[in-house]
Amino acid sequence: QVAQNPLPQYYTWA
Amino acid sequence: MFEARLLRGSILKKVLEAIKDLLTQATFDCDDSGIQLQAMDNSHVSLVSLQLRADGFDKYRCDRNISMGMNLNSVAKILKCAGDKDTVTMKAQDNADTVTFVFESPNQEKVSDYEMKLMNLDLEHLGIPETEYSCTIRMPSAEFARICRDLSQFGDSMVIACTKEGVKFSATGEIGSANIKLAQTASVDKEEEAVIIEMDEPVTLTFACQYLNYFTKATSLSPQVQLSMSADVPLVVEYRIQDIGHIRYYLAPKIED
Repeated sequence: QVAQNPLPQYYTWA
Repeated sequence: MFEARLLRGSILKKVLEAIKDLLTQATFDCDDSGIQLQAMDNSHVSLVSLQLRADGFDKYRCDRNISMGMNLNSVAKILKCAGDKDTVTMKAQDNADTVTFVFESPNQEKVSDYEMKLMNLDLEHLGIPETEYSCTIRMPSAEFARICRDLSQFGDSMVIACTKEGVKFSATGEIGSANIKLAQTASVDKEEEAVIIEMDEPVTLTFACQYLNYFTKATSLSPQVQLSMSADVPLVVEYRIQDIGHIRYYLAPKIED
C-alpha cells in the first residue's frame, strides 16, 4: 500500500 | 497596459493543453520580466510552474505588475479558436477585470478578438528552493510519454530507478508486471534523441502514473524532457520551450505506509 504525500509537506509557503 | 504578442501563437495553445487537465484555474503573474504561473492541482500533490520570458515575445509591454486569474477551461476554449499559424496577442488595461486575446492569420486577412472575464483567485505560492538533485535524466519527450502511457496499463504507480548504467521504469498490477530499461546513449549525435544521465547517487522513487500522464500533455512543447530526482523529495519534470521559457511539473513521491 502506498500513500501520496501532499507537496506543501516538502516546500514552505512563499 | 499589458500587451504580449507571440508570432508563434501555437506555443500558447500547447501551454494550455499542457496544464488544463491538471488545473482548473490559475493566476498569470505578469511583470517586466515576463509571465509566470504557479499552481497546485486540487489535491495538492503536484504543482505546475510556467515561465515565459519577456524577451521571448515578439512584443512585450507591462507597465505595471498585473495578476490575471483565469478559468483555464475558458482560456482553452478561446485558444482553440486560434489557428496554428496565427499570431496571438494577450492584452489588458491596468486594473482591468477582463483580458483580450487577439488572433491574426499569417496574411492578416482574418483578425479575431475574444474578451474574457478575469477571476479573483486566492494566491497560494510555494517557495521552491534551488535544489541539487542526485539524478537528472534527459530523454526524448515522446519516449517518456510512451513509457508513462504503456506502464499505466499495469498499475496506478510507477517506480523510477536511476543508476549510472541507466534508468528503469517499472509498474506492477493485477495482470502482471512491466519493466522498461533505458541505457545511457553511448555516442550522442543528435542530443534531442539521446538519453543522458547525470548521477551522484542512485535514486529509486515511486510516483502516481495518472499525474505523470498529465505532465506528458506538454510533449509537443519540447523534443526533450528532463527528470530530476533525489531521495524523498518531489520529482521535477521539465520541458524547455524554445527561446522563451519552460514548464516544470513537481510531483510528490509515494511513500510506503
